[in-house]
Amino acid sequence: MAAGRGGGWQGVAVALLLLAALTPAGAASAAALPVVINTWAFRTAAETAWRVLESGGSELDAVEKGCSQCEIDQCDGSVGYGGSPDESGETTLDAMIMDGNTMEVGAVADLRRVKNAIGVARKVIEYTKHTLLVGESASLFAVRMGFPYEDLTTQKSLSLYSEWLNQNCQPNYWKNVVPDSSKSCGPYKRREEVTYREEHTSSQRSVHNHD
Amino acid sequence: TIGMVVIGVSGTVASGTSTNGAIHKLPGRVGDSPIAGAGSYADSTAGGAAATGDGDIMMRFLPSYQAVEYMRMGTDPTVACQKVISRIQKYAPKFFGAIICANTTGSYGAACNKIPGFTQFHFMVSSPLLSRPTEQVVDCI
Repeated sequence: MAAGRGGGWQGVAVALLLLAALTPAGAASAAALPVVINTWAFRTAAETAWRVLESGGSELDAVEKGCSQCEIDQCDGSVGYGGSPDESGETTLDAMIMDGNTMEVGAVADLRRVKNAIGVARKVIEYTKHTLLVGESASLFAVRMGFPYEDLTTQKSLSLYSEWLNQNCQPNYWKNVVPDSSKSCGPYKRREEVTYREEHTSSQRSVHNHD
Repeated sequence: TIGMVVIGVSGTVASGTSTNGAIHKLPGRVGDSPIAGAGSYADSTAGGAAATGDGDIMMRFLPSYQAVEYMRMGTDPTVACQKVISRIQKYAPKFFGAIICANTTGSYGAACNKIPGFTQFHFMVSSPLLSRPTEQVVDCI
C-alpha cells in the first residue's frame, strides 16, 4: 500500500532513469555496437567476421566465418590443419560455437581428418540436440553433414613431429612413468610410486603453442 | 587458437573458438577450447568472453563463464578479465593465458598473466568507433 502511494520521489526517480537512458552515454554505447573481438592479432579472421556482419549475417555467422578463416589461414600454426601434431604425429581439431540468445552450444573435440572444425560445431547446434561430439564419431558426423575427409598432415606438421622424435620426445606431458619421460620416448608404463606434485609451469606453452 | 566474441547491434552475443590444441599432446587430449564456459561463453543478457593459453590449466577455472558472470554483476570488461586471471594466478602463478571480454553495451577489455616471454597480449577489435579491424595490446598482470 505504502509503495503504491509512493508519492513524488518515485516518479522523479523513474523520470531520471528514463532520462539517463537517453543521455549521450547511452547513445555512445549504441554507437559502439556491433563489436567483434578476437584473441591474438589474427587480422583476416577479424576482417572476415566484420564483413559478415556488414553484409547482414548473424552474430553466429560472423563467429563461424571468422574462425573458419583462421582455420584456412592456419593462424599462427595453432589453428586448423597442419599444426600441433600429437604424440602420434596426427593433427586433431577442437572447436565450439555458442548462441548467447538460446544458450545453445555446438562443439567438437579430437576431430580427425576434417578441416572446418567450427563449421562442424555449428552443425551440432543446427542438426542435433547434443552439445559436444568427439573423436572418430565426430568425424563421422561431419561427413554425414557434408564435410569432406581430408588429410590434416602437412610437411610442416611432419617436420615438427620428426624434430620432436629426434629430441627424445621432448617436451611431453607425461609424469610418474617409466622410462623417465623427461629423458626418453615411450611407450611408458606407470611408475609404482606416484608423486602428487602439480608443476604449474608454462615451459611447454608459448605464443605459438596454445589452446 | 582463436577465440572470438561478436555482439550485434541489438546486443545479441555469440562466441566461438577453434584450435589444433597443444603440440605433442597425448592422443585424445582435449583442452579448454571446445568446453562451454572454458574456451568461450556467450550470454546475451550480459556479454561474452573467450580464453586462450594453457588449456589444461585454464579449463579447470571456467574463465569465460566467470568473466561473463562478473560482467553480469556490472563489472567493467577489463576488470572482469583481470579478476579471472587473478583467480587462476592464485593456484598457478606461472600459467600461460589470456582472456578477452565484451559486454552488451560494446565495452570490451582483455587481460593476461605475465610470465617470462609473455608480457603483453595482442587482440583484434572491430567496431563502428574504429575505422577498421584494429590490433590492440594489453600489458599482462
